[in-house]
Amino acid sequence: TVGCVVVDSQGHCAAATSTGGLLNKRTGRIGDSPLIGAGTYACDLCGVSCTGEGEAIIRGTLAREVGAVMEYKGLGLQEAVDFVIKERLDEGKAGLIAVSKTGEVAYGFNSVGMFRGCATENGFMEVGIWD
Amino acid sequence: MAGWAIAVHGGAGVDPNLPTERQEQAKQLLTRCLNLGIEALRSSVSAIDVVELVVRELESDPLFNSGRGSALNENGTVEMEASIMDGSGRRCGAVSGLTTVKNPISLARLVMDKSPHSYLAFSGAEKFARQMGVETVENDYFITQDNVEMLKLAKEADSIVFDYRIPKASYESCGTQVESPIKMNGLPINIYAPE
Repeated sequence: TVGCVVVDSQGHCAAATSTGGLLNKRTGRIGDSPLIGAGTYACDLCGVSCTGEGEAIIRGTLAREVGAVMEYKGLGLQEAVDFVIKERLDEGKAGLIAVSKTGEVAYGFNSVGMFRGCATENGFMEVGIWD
Repeated sequence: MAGWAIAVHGGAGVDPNLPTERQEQAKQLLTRCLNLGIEALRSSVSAIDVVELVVRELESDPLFNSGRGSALNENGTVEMEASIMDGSGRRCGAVSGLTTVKNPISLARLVMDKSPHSYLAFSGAEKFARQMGVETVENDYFITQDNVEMLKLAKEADSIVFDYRIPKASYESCGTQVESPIKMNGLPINIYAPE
């Protein structure tokens, strides 16, 4: 699975996710990536893209949860990401990347590693795999 | 107004023994995609256009599980899916079950922009692709030798297991793994592989 989340200079957020799904999956199996609110979500507060165990991400409506706890609990972006990864996955393993309309970027995962990269206009840039 | 920001991912759940050169290849691809997005943002390209541009790049490179380099299904073929969402107005588009569309994310974008729906799948999505004139290729364009090998391993273990990057050696040792007590959707959690 691959994904990208962006907030532009106008403060508009967007998210995109694409995948081949699980190795040896049954034909017709749908994962989280095409499900809006599970693998991908964007609103005026944030943009989110998820990856990992699709079935756990679907059951946790993971991407929308980030926007929901920002909206209803007033959490900041990284707080929201950490909360959702910790509280919404049951025993599932997954990761996600997110941006906020205020130009923040965040990621979180409870799996063994996640291929990710992030950058902001003020010059921050990071590419990583492990914790 | 706050500044722009961008993040990309290439999947969660990485083989702890992934060879260093594979790790470097992954970091170089992630860096290339970040720079592609940064350049577009500096030229005031909109967020929705940047996410599509970057994911297309990731789909076209065989390194990660999407587009070319997708994991293989039980039949040894590729079935791809994608979705895109614009925070302005919460518009969205999604596709599933694609077998010939070179860049699934662009078809998801067309579902969002050019159809009255949010989600098209399988033969309906393929028909829409032809109506929209997007680039299509034979299914074997998406299949890599690496993934053919990984599917063979998964078949031998008769399960959906593991991230398909785990080399054979460590995989065999996993063959005798103890049934995990943890269940998800009523099935042992260890049959769910990180994508």
